Amino acid sequence: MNIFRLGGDMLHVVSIFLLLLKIQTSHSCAGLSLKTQILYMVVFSTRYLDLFFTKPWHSALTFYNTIMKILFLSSSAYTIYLMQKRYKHTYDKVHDTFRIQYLIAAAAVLALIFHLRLTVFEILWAFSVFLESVAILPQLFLLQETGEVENITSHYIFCLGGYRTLYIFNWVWRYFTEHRRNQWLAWGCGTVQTLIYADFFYYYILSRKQGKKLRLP
Amino acid sequence: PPEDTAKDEL
Repeated sequence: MNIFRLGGDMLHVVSIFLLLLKIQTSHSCAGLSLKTQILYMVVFSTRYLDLFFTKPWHSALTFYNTIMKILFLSSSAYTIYLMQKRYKHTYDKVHDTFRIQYLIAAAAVLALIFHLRLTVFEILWAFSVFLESVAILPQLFLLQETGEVENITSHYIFCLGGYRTLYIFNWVWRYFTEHRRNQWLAWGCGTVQTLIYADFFYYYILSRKQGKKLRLP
Repeated sequence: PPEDTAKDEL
């Protein structure tokens, strides 16, 4: 555990907290993409299968990871519940039309081609890494469709982007401090994911400066 | 064999 990894994880927790805070205080999930939340749920539930096999008390790190994994899974399920049941009437279904089946199919194909070992567990793990790298796209697509970027929604995306950026620093740090197998799959996908956020921030800041609606290319 | 670094991340 290094400061970048811990900082990244904390930003991830803050982003989830912000999301739930927005929904609960405004009694609305307007501007939020249910499809992105569903993709995160799929990502977490295919990646954290090791919860069934790992003893949480094996080490301090596995204990920390177990707590965080349960937190991500449960908060993700709760967010979907809020959007689909309690505040269903505020959900912007008309604009949230990104076809996530293509993202899921593409991630599945890539995972079948690129994985570290030929096991169900490894292929699902690779699938989750590929899918996570594009999971924010429906949310960005929705922002583009409505043109409105609420402060709290942008804070949510900023935190996620910050979390990904800190993970890159974490990988650089680990590359030089640990002598273990390089994780090209996670690094590659993580970098793509961070670039998507960077691209969003660029256009977000540009649209703020010009006082115009957000336009993504 | 050495373990993968990414497996102990989130």
